[in-house]
Amino acid sequence: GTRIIYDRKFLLDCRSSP
Amino acid sequence: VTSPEQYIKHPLQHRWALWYFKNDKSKSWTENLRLISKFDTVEDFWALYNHIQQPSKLGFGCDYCLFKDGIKPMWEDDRNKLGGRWLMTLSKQQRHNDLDRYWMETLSLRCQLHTDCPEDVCGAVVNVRPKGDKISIWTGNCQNRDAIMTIGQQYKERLSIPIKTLIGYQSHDDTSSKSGSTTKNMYSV
Repeated sequence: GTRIIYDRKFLLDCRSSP
Repeated sequence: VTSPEQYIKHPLQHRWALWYFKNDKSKSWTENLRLISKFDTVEDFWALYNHIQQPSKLGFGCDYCLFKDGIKPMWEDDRNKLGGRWLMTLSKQQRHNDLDRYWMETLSLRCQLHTDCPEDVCGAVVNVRPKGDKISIWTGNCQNRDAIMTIGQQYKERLSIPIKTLIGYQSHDDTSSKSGSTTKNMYSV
C-alpha cells in the first residue's frame, strides 16, 4: 500500500509553524 | 481564502503513544510508567513535543518512550521480545550538548525512514541516567538484518555521527539475559 514519509526539512518547518 | 495546505493536518503512517517513566522506588515498575498522550499527525506530534520537558531537564532515572500505539514500551511486549535496539550511549558532557538534539532527531527520524520494512520500527526510548544518558531505536525482529542495517545507517547519518564511530544493535534477549555489564552487539554500523 502507500507509505507516508516526510523529509526532514518539512518536519522541522512544521515544528515552528503556528 | 487560505490553501488547504495550511489547515489540513499531515497524517503519520501510524498512531504513536508517548510514555513517561519516573523512578519512584515506592512504586512498581509498571506503576511508574505513565501514558502521556497519543497522536497520528505531524502537527499533533510537534504540539506534544513542544509542550513537554526536554530530556536534559528530566531527573535521573526518568525515561521517555515513544512507541506505536498498541506496543508497550518494554522488552516483554509481543512485538518487542523478538527484536532489539540500536543503542546510543552518551557521555555526561553530551547531556547539555547533544541529548535534546539527538532525541528530537530520533523522534523525527521515524517519519523519514526509507526502509523497505518501516514496519520494523517499534519505538524509541531515552533514558536519563547519572552515568550517561542512552537513546535507542527499537525494532521488532532482530533477524531482519537488512532493514536493521538500513535503519542504523540512516540513524547515524541523521545524527551526523562520524563514520569511524560505531553504534551497536543488541537483541533484547541478549540484553535481558546478559551476565556482565555489557551486551554483545548483533550488528554495528
